[in-house]
Amino acid sequence: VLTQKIQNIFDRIKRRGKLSEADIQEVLREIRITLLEADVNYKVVKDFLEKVKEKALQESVLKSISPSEQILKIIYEELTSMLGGEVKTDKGLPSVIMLIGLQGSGKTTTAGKLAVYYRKRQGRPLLVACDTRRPAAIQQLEVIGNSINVPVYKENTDPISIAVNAVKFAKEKVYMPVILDTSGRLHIDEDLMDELRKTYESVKPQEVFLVVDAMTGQDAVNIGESFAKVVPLTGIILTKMDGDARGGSALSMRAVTGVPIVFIGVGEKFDAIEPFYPDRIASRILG
Amino acid sequence: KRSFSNVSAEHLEELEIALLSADVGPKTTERLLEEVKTKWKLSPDERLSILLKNSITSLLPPSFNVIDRFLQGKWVILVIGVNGSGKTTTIGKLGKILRDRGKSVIFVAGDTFRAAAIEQLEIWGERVGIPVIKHREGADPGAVAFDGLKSAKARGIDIVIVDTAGRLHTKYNLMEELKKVKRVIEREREDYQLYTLLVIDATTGQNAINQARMFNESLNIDGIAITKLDGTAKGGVIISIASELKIPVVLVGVGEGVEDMQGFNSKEFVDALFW
Ligand SMILES: Nc1nc2c(ncn2[C@@H]2O[C@H](COP(=O)(O)OP(=O)(O)OP(=O)(O)O)[C@@H](O)[C@H]2O)c(=O)[nH]1
Ligand SMILES: Nc1nc2c(ncn2[C@@H]2O[C@H](COP(=O)(O)OP(=O)(O)OP(=O)(O)O)[C@@H](O)[C@H]2O)c(=O)[nH]1
Ligand SMILES: [Mg+2]
Ligand SMILES: [Mg+2]
Repeated sequence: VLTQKIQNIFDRIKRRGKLSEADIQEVLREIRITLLEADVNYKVVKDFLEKVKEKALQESVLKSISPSEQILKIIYEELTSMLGGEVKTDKGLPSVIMLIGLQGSGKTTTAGKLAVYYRKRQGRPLLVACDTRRPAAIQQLEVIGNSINVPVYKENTDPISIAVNAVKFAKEKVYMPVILDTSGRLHIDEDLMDELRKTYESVKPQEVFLVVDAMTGQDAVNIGESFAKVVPLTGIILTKMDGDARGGSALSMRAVTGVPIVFIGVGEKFDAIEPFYPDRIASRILG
Repeated sequence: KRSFSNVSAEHLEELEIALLSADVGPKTTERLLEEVKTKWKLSPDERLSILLKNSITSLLPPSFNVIDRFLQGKWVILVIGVNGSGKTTTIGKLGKILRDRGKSVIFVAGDTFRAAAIEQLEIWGERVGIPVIKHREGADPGAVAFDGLKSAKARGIDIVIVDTAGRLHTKYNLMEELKKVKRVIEREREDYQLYTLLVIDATTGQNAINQARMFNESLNIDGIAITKLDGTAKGGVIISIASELKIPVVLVGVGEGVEDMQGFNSKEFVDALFW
């Protein structure tokens, strides 16, 4: 555990006497390993360590009687602020939400969770089955809609037309939010990324949430950057946080896209969604 | 005289970045680079990248063709792994390969939990001409496995591939459920051999090691299928998994289509880490 490792380093230093820049380097090395093991991207780790080093080399820390506490405080605060500072307050009901992301990240399940979440906040949600590719994807959303008593819009046409028609239908019948569940896609699949961009342009959803598996590794940076280039992301949803993945990909995503993490998924049931608390994730990343 | 530091510090950093960004993990990366430095002192004319590739390859179990193994005798293949890793899709692809090689295959719809999981497997069954044994959503997965085996034995089916619900390795009850499914299969399999296949998503980071450890502890994994290698993730975690648990990667998923599966080739895998 990082706190213990840093404490051990400082106990050894205390016996020697004064704290030096070399000691700080040793501490930075431990932090680096911890963050890499937590799946924070190596470039993001490098930037993070530079920020920490800058703060740690200030006189107040070097001359402090409890430098390990000071350093740990710097690390924790820097991590929390990079993850998004304070908790985002409720923005009210969006009219259209588009869920996007890699294959298997948890979009369809999250669509159901968001429907329940917004209905609790006086919404009248409509689920939209825009995944025309995956076997039984539409059925999956229908079974979900049925289990939570939320209507599902489906149509035998292409994903972009489904989205456009669903939004039109929602306007007529007064549904809000419209939750568009899209196909999982690779960020390097030009055709599918093009389809994504066209869907966005045709429907202009208020919220575009990138749904990311909490256990994502170094690739989080590529994923975040690529999706952010194609559509303007308004939020990231980190799923499967009920496991033991440390969630370093959250920091990577946030650092590289600047987009806030808005929710975390904490299970397979439709009430298993929570707001994102940066300080909790910071502790988790630090192990 | 060439010293290690002036020839290779920069090159070593490049190699470190390649390994870290491939999800090899900091400790395994450090071990590998230390080994390369040691080997280089003994053979300073050898290229660093070659030494590194050899070190990685020596951590991986020897390659073999798992498909050839499945063509001998009768098999039950139990497919497990965390949520969304690609189990159901992998089963579709694997079934097609075995059927094309002349084997009779059935699928067992052991995911009785997730919405439309059975329907998803049925569509794959239709695509590749393989019958699916199923119960209703909510049925006991052990009971479906039992029926699957009963049907296979009655019809003299060569290969039974059992799909299971995705589950996080940290969930005690779900891991117990899976152990029970395996016990049912062990009890009923007669002359069928059992192969337990863990499916891991290539975009997974260091958590894949926990997954492999926990699933292995509960169920004894015979092999790993790594999926979604058609993305930009390199799947470097399997090096740590191989070195710690000695479990081989046997199959690789490279897309969502029925043809998008290959046998694991360690040379190609190691080369791709450095592209
Ligand atoms: N434990 C857990 N499982 C989750 C969570 N979110 C989704 N899942 C599970 O992850 C698996 C994949 O979820 P889906 O909703 O089908 O993922 P998807 O992104 O729609 O997949 P594609 O449409 O194929 O890209 C399912 O087994 C879900 O039940 C979560 O927060 N925790
Ligand atoms: N690009 C790519 N996508 C894949 C690959 N294998 C599976 N997928 C996709 O990943 C998503 C999840 O696949 P599933 O087969 O449903 O995964 P699963 O493990 O059965 O999921 P659960 O049963 O919900 O736990 C689907 O969209 C698949 O098409 C692969 O090798 N490459
Ligand atoms: Mg989906
Ligand atoms: Mg499945």
